Amino acid sequence: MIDLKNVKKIYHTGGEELIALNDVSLQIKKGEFTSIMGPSGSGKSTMMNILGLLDRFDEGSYILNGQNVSSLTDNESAHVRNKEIGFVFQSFNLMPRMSILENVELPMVYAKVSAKERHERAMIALEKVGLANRVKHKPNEISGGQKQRVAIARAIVNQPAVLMADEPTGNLDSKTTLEIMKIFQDLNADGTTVVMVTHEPDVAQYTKRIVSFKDGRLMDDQLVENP
Amino acid sequence: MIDLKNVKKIYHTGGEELIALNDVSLQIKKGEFTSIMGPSGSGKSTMMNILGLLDRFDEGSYILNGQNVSSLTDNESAHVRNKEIGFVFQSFNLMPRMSILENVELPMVYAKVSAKERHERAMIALEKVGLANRVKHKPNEISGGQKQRVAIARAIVNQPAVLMADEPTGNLDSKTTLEIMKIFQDLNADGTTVVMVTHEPDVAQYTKRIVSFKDGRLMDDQLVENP
Ligand SMILES: Nc1ncnc2c1ncn2[C@@H]1O[C@H](COP(=O)(O)OP(=O)(O)OP(=O)(O)O)[C@@H](O)[C@H]1O
Ligand SMILES: Nc1ncnc2c1ncn2[C@@H]1O[C@H](COP(=O)(O)OP(=O)(O)OP(=O)(O)O)[C@@H](O)[C@H]1O
Ligand SMILES: [Mg+2]
Ligand SMILES: [Mg+2]
Repeated sequence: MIDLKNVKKIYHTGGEELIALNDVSLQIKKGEFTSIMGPSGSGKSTMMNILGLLDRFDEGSYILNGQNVSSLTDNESAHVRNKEIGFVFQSFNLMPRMSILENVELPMVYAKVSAKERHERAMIALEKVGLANRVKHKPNEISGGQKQRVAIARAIVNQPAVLMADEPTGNLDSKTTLEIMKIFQDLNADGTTVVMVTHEPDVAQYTKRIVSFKDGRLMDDQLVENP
Repeated sequence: MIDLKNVKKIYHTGGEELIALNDVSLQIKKGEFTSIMGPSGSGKSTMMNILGLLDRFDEGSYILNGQNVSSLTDNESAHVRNKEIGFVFQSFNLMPRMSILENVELPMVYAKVSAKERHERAMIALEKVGLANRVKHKPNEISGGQKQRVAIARAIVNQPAVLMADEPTGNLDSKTTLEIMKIFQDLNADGTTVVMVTHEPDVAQYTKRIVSFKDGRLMDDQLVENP
């Protein structure tokens, strides 16, 4: 499903060069449930942005679901993203002027789904994350954890081939964390490939494989025993 | 230091009323180190915004460091906040167009500190959080955890009477979490009152007292054994 080879990503800031990803190779098969761990600044979000076709890289190649996506145009990336990838960002990225319901419907608008079907599927997703009673609210009228749950609902609503999540349980209490990890496990059991960043070992234990980053390199790769 | 009595906060959204804080009374003495826990949506950030004079409440009273702050004007709140309170938000709230260094200097600009002293004190704070090598970067050029560390540096730079932090270690790996909690413990040992929201029991163990919210009410209040 995901075949990354020798990927290098360099940031140029104020005359300095920072190698954010250094010769990273990673294969994730269809149906896997992989977590990405590593210290602050080790390259996890950079990796997720590249996997999610939100950012380009300087060297290497990326094949997603059989298609070479190493150098797509912006339009082509947007099209593949909408069709194949559900993305939960580290900083929510909800549209502040739209209601919760409209935010969750957004990926389906791009995919030209009918208004009636959008509404139904958005409500199902919001019920899954426990927020069906907040549909008329705006993002600045809900708590941090609630924003994150809206972001998750939005990411699953187009039934993506791959669900990518950067710290999806970062702002959630333990009870909600369990509920969200169960949703991810159910999606995975249905065939969705799931890749998530987490810095909490307890959360990684709900996944099936843990890859660890350090200073922009992939340093470790382990299966989880009894996920 | 903090004396909150019978505080009630109601949000009115689209015709509905939500009691976000319901008859909350809380006393925090000078020099305490208190963590606030509770499920997603239970009122923790609402509580922190009121404690930090960033938001008003509908009933009750709030005395901060001997001063009745229940109904200050916006200018008066800004003045008390800048002088007495260091605040770390749940969503960083850094100025996107300023450099890291300028962001950390900002509270001192308001307090009319000289440019030379601002620079020195900002560098000391950034070294404490391990980011002295990122001073020229902008917020969108650093990782999630790095943003949070900049926010912490900014909160401590005016040597506030009370340091308030909403999920300060939320996006940080375990090593950085320990470093940040040690900074908070050092500040507390020097006499700073610290109040922080966390959803992680391990992190709350570094504090001295845990108050728990549920559905907008204070439900529990325990000292930590052997912090
Ligand atoms: N500006 C607002 N307008 C309307 N309702 C709000 C607003 N801010 C918060 N709320 C509601 O008030 C309740 C408490 O929110 P709060 O942000 O204090 O929760 P929290 O304990 O910080 O949650 P989390 O752990 O998810 O960050 C929630 O039900 C939320 O939807
Ligand atoms: N837009 C950018 N411009 C310049 N440097 C960047 C940019 N984004 C990230 N970096 C740098 O690249 C490195 C990796 O950042 P990244 O956001 O991938 O880390 P991370 O593992 O997600 O960290 P965290 O756990 O703190 O979120 C960091 O040193 C960061 O400062
Ligand atoms: Mg990150
Ligand atoms: Mg909150």
